[in-house]
Formats: sequence, structure tokens, C-alpha cells
Amino acid sequence: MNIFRLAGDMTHLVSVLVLLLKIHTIKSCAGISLKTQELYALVFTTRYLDLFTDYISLYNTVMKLIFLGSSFSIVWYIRRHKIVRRSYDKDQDTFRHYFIVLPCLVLALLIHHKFTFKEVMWTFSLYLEAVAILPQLVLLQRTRNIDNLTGQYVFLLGAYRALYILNWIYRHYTEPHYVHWITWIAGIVQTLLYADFFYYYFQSWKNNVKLQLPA
Amino acid sequence: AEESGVKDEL
Repeated sequence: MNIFRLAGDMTHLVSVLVLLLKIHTIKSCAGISLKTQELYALVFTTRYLDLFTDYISLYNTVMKLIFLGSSFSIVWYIRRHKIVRRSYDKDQDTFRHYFIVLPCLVLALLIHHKFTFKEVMWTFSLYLEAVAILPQLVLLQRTRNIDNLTGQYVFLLGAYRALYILNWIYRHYTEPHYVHWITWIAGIVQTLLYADFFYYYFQSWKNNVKLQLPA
Repeated sequence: AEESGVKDEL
């Protein structure tokens, strides 16, 4: 475990907990895309199938359980909680799941390391994670008025991705057999999707004005 | 190349 990996995991953890705490405390999910949250729940479900077959470390198991639990909790809050679900802006969050899920599934069936159920699901989860933020980014652009917590949530997710790339570079030089081009390409695509958001996030921070994305 | 190591990541 290197410092970039740990910082990346912690940023990821904080982003999810910030979101869950926000929804729990203010009983509102305004500005949050249910589509993105459902895609993340699917990402973690398909990626962590090895929870039942391989033991890596206590850290690994606990983190996997937290990501699974928190992502399903967030989806539950937005769909089922009697107060929270009223703040969900269904008409703005229009991205179709299958536009994202189907291409990722086809790609995972075509491009993978091993043709086994677990491996194809794992590969699918990498492709899916790369693009799962899209409904959220579309929603941010539509809503215009982005509250601080939603902005911080997306910023933390982007930071997590950037730290993982540093982690891969570090591991590439320190672990002789560390090779995984599928992870690298999916990860780089995912990080690039945040580039535009980052630009406006830093602009608003530098100029001390409220974050707004251009139409 | 055979992949290795990456499966310990989240």
C-alpha cells in the first residue's frame, strides 16, 4: 500500500460518506443523480464478487463492505425515504441506464483478460465505473446552481481517480509484475471526464464565486 | 502480459 493508493481510497471514502451524511442530515438529495448512484451500486456489486471467494486483507474486506453498504443506502434514501425522495428531481435526471450499461457489458464480453464469469464482471465494473459519473455531470450542468456539498462530492470523486493514477505510476515502477492495461485505460478515461468540471471548480474557488457550469 | 497485483485495489 503506497501513499497515493491510501490517499485515493480515503478520498473515495470521504466522498461517499459526505454524500450519505448530507442526505441523512438535511433530508434532501437535491442535485444528486439517482442514475449515477444506481450505477455505482452496480459497479460495486459486480466488482466485489471476490468478497466471497478471495481474502486479501481486513482493510480490503472492510472497505468493500463500506462501499457496498453506502452505495445501496444512498439509492435506498433517494428511492424509498419518505422525505428525501420528494427532493429528487426526476425530470432533470433523464440519462438512460442502458445507454451506459449495455456498451460496457458488450465491451467487457469482448475485451477482458480471462473469459470467466467473475473476470468479465470485474472488467465490466471497471468500464462502468469509468462512465457512471456521466448522469451526475449532465445533471450538474442542467441544474446550474450547484450547492457546495454536491460540488465537493464530485470534486472528491475526481481527486480519488487522479490519486489512483499516481498509485499506478508508483506501482508500475516499484512492482516488477504490475501490469494491467484495462485498468489503466478505463481509469484514465474516467479521470478525463472530470477535467472540465475541475476547471470550473478551481475557477470558482480562485475567484471565490459560486460554482456554475456553463450551459 | 499476465495481470498481477491490481486485484487488491478497490
